[in-house]
Amino acid sequence: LGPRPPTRPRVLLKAPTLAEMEEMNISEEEDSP
Amino acid sequence: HPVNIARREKDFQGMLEYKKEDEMKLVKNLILELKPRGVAVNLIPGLPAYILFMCLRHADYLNDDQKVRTLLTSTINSIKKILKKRGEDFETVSFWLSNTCRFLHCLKQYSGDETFAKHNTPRQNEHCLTNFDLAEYRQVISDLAIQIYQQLIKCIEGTLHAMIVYGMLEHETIQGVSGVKPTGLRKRTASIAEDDTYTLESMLRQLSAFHSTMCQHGTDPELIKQVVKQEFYIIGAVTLNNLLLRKDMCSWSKGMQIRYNVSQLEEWLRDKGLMNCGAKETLEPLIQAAQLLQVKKKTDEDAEAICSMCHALTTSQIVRILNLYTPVNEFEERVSIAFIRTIQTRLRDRSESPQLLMDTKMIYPVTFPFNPSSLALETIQIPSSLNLGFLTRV
Repeated sequence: LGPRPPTRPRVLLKAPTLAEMEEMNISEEEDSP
Repeated sequence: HPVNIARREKDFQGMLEYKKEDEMKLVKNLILELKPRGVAVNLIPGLPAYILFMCLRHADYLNDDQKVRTLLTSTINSIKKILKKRGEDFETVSFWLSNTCRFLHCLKQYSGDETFAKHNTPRQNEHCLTNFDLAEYRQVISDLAIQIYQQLIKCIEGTLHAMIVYGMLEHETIQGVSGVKPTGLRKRTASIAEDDTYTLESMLRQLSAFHSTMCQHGTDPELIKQVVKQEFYIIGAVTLNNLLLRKDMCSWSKGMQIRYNVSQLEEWLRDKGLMNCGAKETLEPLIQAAQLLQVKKKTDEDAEAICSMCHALTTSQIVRILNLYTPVNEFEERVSIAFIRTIQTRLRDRSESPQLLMDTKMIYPVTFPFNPSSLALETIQIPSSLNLGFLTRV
């Protein structure tokens, strides 16, 4: 198979914390009753 | 037999294509509405995690950072949501714990980081993420897994708590050992334990049910070990605390019964191949309390033996047990005040907290050792029962 072709560096995706993520979820549809 | 001639398996690249507008449908069908007891029973362990990862791979392949972010956010929030809704159901919590860990392992295994690729096949290496480094998201998912683990332990504790007192202390499997029963015991407990619902055997059955559910869900063996260690800690702590608060539990015969019950728990560990998970060691304070109920408690030599034997008990626990010790027949004596003073003097220099009761809510820190999978992503097929027909194998 030979050596793997070099890949370009991956871009680090900054992540929010778990709590911040929950706040971002405001657009999500509410539970039906 | 239907023959699928559309594409050969080797032509697939282990990705799942989906439209942005289908993302909500994806998490709804795969996370929010998936019943671990229904459809999920027949799935390969960790399938939801693999499906989500294969969708993520496609978003990464498109170099669409927004698509990657929203998929990860929706996934994490949906898992949190389902656990909020069904957080008291052991099967749901166990199912999402194992899938969250599998998703975390996939993020590592296919990250492109060589430390996580040691066991990858060349084909698996071709499936690594190409555009994005998701190290920060891995941390968030690891935090989520910790939350789910703690939820799982709360579920277990809630189920086991009542069983422990009856199974470990009240229910007597060794016939004729206790001699005279402490007055009032039967009467007081009859309403709850009337039909012996809670016995050591039923508690062991419950432990087996937890264990087999986790195995069915494909939970990492190292994680199962940590759960079992925590279960044994809870059993030991709840039993010891009840013993320390109840005079009717501090007798020679109860010591005998507890030792027998501990041997049954050990047998259970052996049967499940879990002798090396540290569970037995968590029972040490209880084992020593049971021994303390059974040893002689009269001479200076007895005091010395007790002090060197009971290293896992605090001084206040030892003194409490000696104070509560109740002879059940005429051949036994109460422990003398002088003997208890001797013990106190001998243990005076021990540096320890004056703790009497054990903290039954304590949870050992959990770790999720990396556990790569040999499964080839390109071979994964999605059962129609999952209602994910809008995903396209790529």
